[in-house]
Amino acid sequence: IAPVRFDREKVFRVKPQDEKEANIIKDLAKTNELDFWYPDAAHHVAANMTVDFRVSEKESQTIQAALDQNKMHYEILIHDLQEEIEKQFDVKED
Amino acid sequence: SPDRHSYAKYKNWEKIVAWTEKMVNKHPEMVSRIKIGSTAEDNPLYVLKIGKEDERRKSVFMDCGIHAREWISPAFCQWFVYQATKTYGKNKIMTKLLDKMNFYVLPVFNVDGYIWSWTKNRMWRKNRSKNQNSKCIGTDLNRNFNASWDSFPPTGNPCDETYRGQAPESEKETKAVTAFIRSHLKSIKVYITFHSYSQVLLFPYGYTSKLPPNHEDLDKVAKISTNALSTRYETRYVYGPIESTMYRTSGSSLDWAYDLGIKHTFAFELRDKGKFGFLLPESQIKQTCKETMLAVKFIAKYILKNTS
Repeated sequence: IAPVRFDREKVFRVKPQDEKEANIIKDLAKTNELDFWYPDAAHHVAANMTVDFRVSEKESQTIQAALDQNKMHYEILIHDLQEEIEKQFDVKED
Repeated sequence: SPDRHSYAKYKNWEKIVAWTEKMVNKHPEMVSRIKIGSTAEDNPLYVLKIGKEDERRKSVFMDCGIHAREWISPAFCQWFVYQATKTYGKNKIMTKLLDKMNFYVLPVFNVDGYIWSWTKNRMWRKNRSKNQNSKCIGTDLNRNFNASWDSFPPTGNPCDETYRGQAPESEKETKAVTAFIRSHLKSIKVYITFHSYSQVLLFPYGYTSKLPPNHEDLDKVAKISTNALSTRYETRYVYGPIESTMYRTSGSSLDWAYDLGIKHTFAFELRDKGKFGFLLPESQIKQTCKETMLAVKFIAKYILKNTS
């Protein structure tokens, strides 16, 4: 199996302001493949919690449109995950 | 030299195994390696025992790498062993701790998952055991402990990242660790498990909002150790019970160890707070380890002084 690549995958940070917004994230998790970084899983998402999740390039447009449409506040922590994976090795071998 | 082990870089499993052998060879009077079991894919589970032979002394059990993608965690366990052996006889606190206590360090708990995160999928979290009647692989080892295992939240789907396994301690890795801790229960006074990320220091419970009987003591230790941590680089940690500080979780090693009778159990969620998340750059490894050492040394010192 070739190693998985994460080209142009994104990590979103969303702060649901209330139960309604928390449920929007949970619903998005049902129809999109979201890898929750914090909290560990969709069922933990609650109002006023910082929520970080990874999403593929393709689905990120759907996610962004849904968040914009619902006027939810979010930021993109990582724009290209594969790049960050390669950049984490930033110390030369002694 | 080629076999030099750089603590400022992430190491794959093969290099960590070689490092364990090197530490035993270099410090035979202080370091011994115990094979406590094997994984779903038959990799060995090694615990390094740091300290003198006497098994009756108070001891600390620390595990790293229960979640495969949290690479800073195994990096800290390696750093701890390195610092303990290097500063014994030089640093007053470490010398006193090692003269009176033993440390059991499990550098990588989820070996199969860690290997997979290096070779196939950097974002992998669970172990690599096969699940009956499902194409989905893996169990979240930190949901597989017998601590309110099947209560809320629902973690019964093998395809979930937080799948709890078929039964409590269904996983070989979990069984190996619980068997070791049970057999050393008389001496183990504190259990510490290292995760990332969030910069949080947690104590029981996760499976209930009920506070443990000694929560004031746990809170005090967490407060002082996070203060000690912040003295180095002003890294701010939040601390508190899992359930109210993060969210409700069942089947965690922390709650299990506490209910088994180890009345001081802590979980570190190491750097950072999300800028890099699981992909903390190597250039932050040393700082993260140095500051965390201050907290761990305080906890050990406190336990040495305040437990019977």
